[in-house]
Amino acid sequence: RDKQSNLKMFYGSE
Amino acid sequence: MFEAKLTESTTIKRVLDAIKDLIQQANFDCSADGLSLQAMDTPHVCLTTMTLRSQAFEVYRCDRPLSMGINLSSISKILKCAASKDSVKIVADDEGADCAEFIFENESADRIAHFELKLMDIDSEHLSIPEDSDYQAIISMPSAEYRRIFSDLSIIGDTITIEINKNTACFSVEGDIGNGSLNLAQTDSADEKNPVTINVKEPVKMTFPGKYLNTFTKAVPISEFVTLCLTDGNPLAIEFSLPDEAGFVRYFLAPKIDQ
Repeated sequence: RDKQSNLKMFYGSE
Repeated sequence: MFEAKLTESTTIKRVLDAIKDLIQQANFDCSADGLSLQAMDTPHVCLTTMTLRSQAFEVYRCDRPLSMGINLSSISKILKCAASKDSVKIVADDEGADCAEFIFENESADRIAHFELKLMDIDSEHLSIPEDSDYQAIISMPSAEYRRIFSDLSIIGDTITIEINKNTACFSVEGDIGNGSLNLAQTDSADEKNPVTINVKEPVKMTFPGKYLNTFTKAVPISEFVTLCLTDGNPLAIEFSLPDEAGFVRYFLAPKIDQ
């Protein structure tokens, strides 16, 4: 039911 | 020249314990402000950041910025050779050093140990995290309470939901053997010994992997209190601050999302 998201979906590279 | 001396090895031992189960290797960035690192775990679910500000050190000198690529398991092995009351001095050449020197000295200064740690070239990706995010809900609690909640719940299952409403936080878990939940209310009195404070702009309900929430309990010895910051649909930010604003360990954890 739930899928684990990952941080690259939220934060961009510097 | 980079030179940094901590009065007691406990500080850096605790910080390393808090991060070494999440990341294998990282660049320790040294600047005039202090020592810091940022690294993600391999599946990109959790980002760990650490800062030891220059005021955390008895001696701190960094003539120009340098980056030391360090294997966390290796530095932990070396620091095991320091007694908790020993001072720790880290010395590195800022012109492309291939190793860093660690010097441990006991309180009576009659036992001095030298170690050299090989440095690595690490190609790491830096993510930009918004500095002062406007979080929907912020909860602060004693770190011992954090440990109890997440070590208990993560035994039941790996899907942990955090729901924060006015003055109450609910932590719940769903697992194969059943489910469980725990409600934590804001403490009434300001002079309560172990206060829980809850600030809610908007109620929030999100789900996270329990395995990680439990791993973050490794940071409990760093700090008496922990802060959890939530915004719907965004990563959870968890902060353990060192005493006297000497620094912090922060974790950013990607949420589980509905498919």
